[in-house]
Amino acid sequence: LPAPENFDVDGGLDRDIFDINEDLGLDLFEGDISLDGVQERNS
Amino acid sequence: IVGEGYRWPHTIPYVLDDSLEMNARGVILEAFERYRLKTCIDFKPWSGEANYISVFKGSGCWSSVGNQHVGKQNLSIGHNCDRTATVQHEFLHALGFFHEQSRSDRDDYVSIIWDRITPGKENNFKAYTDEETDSLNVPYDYNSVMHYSKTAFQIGSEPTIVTRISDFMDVIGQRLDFSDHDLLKLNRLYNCSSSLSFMDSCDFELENVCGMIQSSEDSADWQRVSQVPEGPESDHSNLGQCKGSGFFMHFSSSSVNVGDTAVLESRKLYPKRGFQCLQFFLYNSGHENDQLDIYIREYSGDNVNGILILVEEIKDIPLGSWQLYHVTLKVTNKFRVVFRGVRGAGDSLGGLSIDDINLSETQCPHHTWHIRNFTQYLSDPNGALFSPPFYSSKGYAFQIYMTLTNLTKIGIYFHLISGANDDQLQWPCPWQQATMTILDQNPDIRQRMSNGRSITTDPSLTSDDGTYFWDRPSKVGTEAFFPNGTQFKRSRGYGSSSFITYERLKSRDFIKGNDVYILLTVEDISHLNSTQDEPVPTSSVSDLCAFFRCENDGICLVRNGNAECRCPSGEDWWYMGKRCEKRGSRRDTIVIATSSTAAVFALMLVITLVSVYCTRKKYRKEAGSHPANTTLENQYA
Repeated sequence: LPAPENFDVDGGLDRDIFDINEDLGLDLFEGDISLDGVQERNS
Repeated sequence: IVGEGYRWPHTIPYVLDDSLEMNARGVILEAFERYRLKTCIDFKPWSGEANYISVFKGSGCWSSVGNQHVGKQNLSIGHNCDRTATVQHEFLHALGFFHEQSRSDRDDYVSIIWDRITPGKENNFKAYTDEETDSLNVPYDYNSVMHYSKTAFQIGSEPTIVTRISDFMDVIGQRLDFSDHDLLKLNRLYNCSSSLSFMDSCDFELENVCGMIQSSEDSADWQRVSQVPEGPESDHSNLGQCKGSGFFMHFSSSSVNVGDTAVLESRKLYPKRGFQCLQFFLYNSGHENDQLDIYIREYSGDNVNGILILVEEIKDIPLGSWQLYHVTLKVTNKFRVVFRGVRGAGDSLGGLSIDDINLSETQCPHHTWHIRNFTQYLSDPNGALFSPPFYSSKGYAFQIYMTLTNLTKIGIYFHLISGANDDQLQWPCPWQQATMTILDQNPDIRQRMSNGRSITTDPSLTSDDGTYFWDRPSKVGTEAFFPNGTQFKRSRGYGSSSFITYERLKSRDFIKGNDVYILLTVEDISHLNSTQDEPVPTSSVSDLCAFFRCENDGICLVRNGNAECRCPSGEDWWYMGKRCEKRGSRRDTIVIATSSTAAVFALMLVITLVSVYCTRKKYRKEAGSHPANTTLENQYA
């Protein structure tokens, strides 16, 4: 029997930080910056 | 970001939230180690400071920019964000950095192709003004770990960022490690002049040989040379690519007698952490019996000249190629590293050479997989490589699998395999973190951008067929054979098909002299599991070892229903005791034997002297009680 396939944590994809966040539907500033702290400070 | 208020103290308080995945915890600590090696930024567990960073598993990977002075400042390391460079990237944001391509001068270096950007995402390509951000007099950096990749926010398949110098198109977006300019900026922003864990680096390019000294207590000297007729033909630092440079240190065993030595000592070094990793490249063109001994000369209050302590004897050094070696040190006092070349028996035409020495207060990798003639595998469409078998410190046997079949990238996978200790180990294998790193062979450890990936064995993970993924290989693995024909069982691999792209592999010094090094560490990270452990199913092995801790990397075994420790040992040292808590060495035995012999000898001498004295006294007394002219032989006759 052929050996079972290896488990690929990346699912065959080479995803950058921004791709991961985009796939999750996140709409962060510049892709991975949270502005919560800035907004709190300004208010 | 401009503004002193955004700065953190040099030691940043942090909390690893319970929500974090186990693998992410280990990766975050690894990223902290890179900061400690290359910058003056350190991290400590939060102990009530007003502001701290809480790392948690949110949705995605993100951070705020700079110290927001909000008390608990969140930084998310979500699913698939558990990569060392990703954590470095997010913490650089937290330390006050925006993305590289948002610099005020970015249009001089890259073109943003606006009509290729997903509608509504254009705001991600904002450039700041000089009033908002400061580039700290550091040139634009295509190599930055903070740069977007060329495909960021693209709508189709065409790049959204085009570099003005085309060579950099596949350079931008690296997620390996800090670039030189990342470090320059960070160290300027935080006024860093040293780091916590870096100690010394030497490629012998300068004539002062990094302050190393030749010992007078030997028979020969190490010579600074650029080539040796019998090899090496060039140094390891730049493999002879630069004419007039490229030096290394050479001990010519061919010009001395058997048993002669040459001793080279480093400058004095001042440890902070108490553990060190010495890494260097060694070339043998002499005889297989030539050896290199690594000592430390440790200075303490009572020993102003230092005590020489043998740490490792490196024997059977392969002939004819540069080889990477790691030596673990545990020194707490001022010390020197001592390289002692020893001429062995047998004919020698060359000798021993050393180059690219790095000493840091970091943990050495547990194993090194040296792949020779690497490029031959790249051109093979069926290319795939299995490493030799290795054992983890807990006793698990494993193998690494590298796939080279994809046309653009290399994959890497960790496999458990059947091993000699399997009866004594816990199954399914719990919380062992395997870190696989392809070494950037830059001579200076601070400039290396090595690429690593970590995976962690989750004992509750199941395969599609309902079996535990990390169960005993003899139970869930498939039959395999070593090159010598020995049969064993190999479990499914767990890793990534996107370990590194060929473009990045050919950048830096990952392939040097057609050699590649994969550094491997497999360590138990159970202690990072702060939440209550769920009951873990075991196959056949008793849980007795779960409550019996062996010190000093001893391995717990169950014998006759009792937990016992198997203690580690070396050629001239060993651990002993119920929990391997006591250390012994050949030197201790010699000292004990010598002192016992001396004590017995002294005792016998005292007894003899007392006996002689008493006997003489007795006979003198008896002789004194007889008249002077008495004939003794006839007195009682």
